Amino acid sequence: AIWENSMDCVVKAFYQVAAGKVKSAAEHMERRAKGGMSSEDAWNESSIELVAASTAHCRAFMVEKFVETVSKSSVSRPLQTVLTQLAELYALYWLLINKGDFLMFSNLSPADVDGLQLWLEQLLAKLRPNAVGIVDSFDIHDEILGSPLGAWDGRVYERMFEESQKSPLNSEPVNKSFHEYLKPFLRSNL
Amino acid sequence: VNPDLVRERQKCTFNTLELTHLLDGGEAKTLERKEREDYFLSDPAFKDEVPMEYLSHKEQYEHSVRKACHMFKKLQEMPHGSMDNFRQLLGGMLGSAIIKDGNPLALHYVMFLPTLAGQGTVEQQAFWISRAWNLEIIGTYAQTELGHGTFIRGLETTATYDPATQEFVLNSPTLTSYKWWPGGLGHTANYAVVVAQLYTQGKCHGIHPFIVQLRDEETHMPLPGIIIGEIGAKLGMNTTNNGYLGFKQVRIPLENMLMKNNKVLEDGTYVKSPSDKLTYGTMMFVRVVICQDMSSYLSKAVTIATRYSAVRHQSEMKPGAPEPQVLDYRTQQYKLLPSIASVFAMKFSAQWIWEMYNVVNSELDQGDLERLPELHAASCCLKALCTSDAASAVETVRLACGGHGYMKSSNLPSTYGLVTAACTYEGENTVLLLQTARYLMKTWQQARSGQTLTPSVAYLNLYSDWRQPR
Repeated sequence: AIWENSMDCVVKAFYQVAAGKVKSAAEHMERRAKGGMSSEDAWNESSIELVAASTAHCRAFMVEKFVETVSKSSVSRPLQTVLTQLAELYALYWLLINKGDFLMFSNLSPADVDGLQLWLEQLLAKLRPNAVGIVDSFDIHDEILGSPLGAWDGRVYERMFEESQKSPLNSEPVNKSFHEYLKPFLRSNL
Repeated sequence: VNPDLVRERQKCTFNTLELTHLLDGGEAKTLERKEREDYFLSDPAFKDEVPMEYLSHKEQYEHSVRKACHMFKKLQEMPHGSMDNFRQLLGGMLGSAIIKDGNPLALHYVMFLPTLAGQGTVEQQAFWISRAWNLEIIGTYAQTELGHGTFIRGLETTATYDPATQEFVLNSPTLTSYKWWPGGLGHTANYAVVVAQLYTQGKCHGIHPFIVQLRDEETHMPLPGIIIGEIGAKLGMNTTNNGYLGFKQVRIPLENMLMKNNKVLEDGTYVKSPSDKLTYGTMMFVRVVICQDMSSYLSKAVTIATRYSAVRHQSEMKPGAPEPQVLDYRTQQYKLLPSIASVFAMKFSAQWIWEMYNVVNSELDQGDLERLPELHAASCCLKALCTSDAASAVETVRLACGGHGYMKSSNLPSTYGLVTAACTYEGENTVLLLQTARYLMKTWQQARSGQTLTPSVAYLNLYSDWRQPR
């Protein structure tokens, strides 16, 4: 029951949390039913916990499938390294977001949290040089992206300005609303 | 090319093409995708003279119908047609690049045709699918009502069998029973599969699907007794032409009930299918596809935000030093990189559930229903998590682009509109999570009584007596 900063331990912890939440929701529902509540009311009263249990169950297998797929993929070592870092980042991100659950239901202790936070920050630093490379690999055509902010050539400001010229308001130097509303309004205030 | 992006690409430590091939499923698939993209994107008929957002709601719809018709005509003329092409055009990134705010013909292909295939008899399939496939008719799928969404047993529209004329009489007893939401229903479709409570011989037999003609095939005028229109502007997907539909004693022939599973005989006798669970297949397939689409939409959003973050410089990290790339700030990395990781998590989970779907479907064909509840539970919660994660990640990366991400032209607001819609359609997320919870509660009882559990929940046995150490 000692926490280790390893992916085996992390994946196991996700399942411990899921099992803990399922168990907790089931026990609370049973307690309500034993207290005389109808099963439907007991279900409704416990539904916040039930939703959380489902979410934890799903998150556990998303983390597991990510880690498993990466470890089984036959890719080059440099790519394997990046994919492993992404899988670790995904797991740690959700673990730290929900650390209260892990402190309650897994063998994570408060003293271990600092180490996990540091691990996450190190992963961000390691992935930083490859961020553009990873999204380039998605290989999305500029026309599909449809965004001056994300085009392959990075001409963000030129493209944004070009887009602004498409506004129908820019088709004439003075809009008719000036003569109809603004001008009389300005005079009336004089 | 912007010099910052050149530098970023120079320092990348892996072969980006290798990852592209991995994500596409191989080099051949990458080439196939690129050919498909060139085939559609090079067509000048899909170019907008004026950005769509500057057009009125009505004009946007009219342009989308024009593009959708041209798109499907081109698809039928394609030398190597495949389901991948359909998928990409209907829900995928390519389709949303051509028609940014929703395809008014999508439900004809995504729901109408699969429902005919999944729930029609062989004779019904031969007649209706050929008419639908040849675009003699345009269909949609009308299930949700103003008063009822995911809880389909509560639907109020009635189909009462009249043995004297061998017809069903469709009726909307209340305003809340009006169909509400189906894509293409407003002004595009002339037929719909309508889900209604079946009454025969004075008894209600629950909900069943019926093919109903809505509009005249020549004039497109609504038929007598059909109350139909578009529901109005929404947060996003404004060109999907979502509609409403009411019935005032509309008569349809007996053979218009889809009878692959349950049947009504000429005298009104109701014959129930041995397993009504067989109709769950289409629903689960759609949920698997949604997970794949969420991964695609998110990959688009993170590409926009990451490249922008490499080009954008902001503030002073050290006094007197030049403004660094925003990508160098740890807080910016925390917004972008977990969102990038989510693209992979969704993609790999969708692959896993797709494999499970195929296994369970082949077991179903042999009459083995054992793993159906497990698949149902997994597809429910995975759809819920993928859509809610994608919606919050798109919003996070939009914020990572500051004010520029708020521009419509950034394409992040439209992407958010498409993604957040999926949190609601094909089963509202909280309702789906509660369906998974029902399965988990049953499984928990089985675990406690020492029974063997199916693979995705076997961990409950492992940790059933597990206690946190402190």
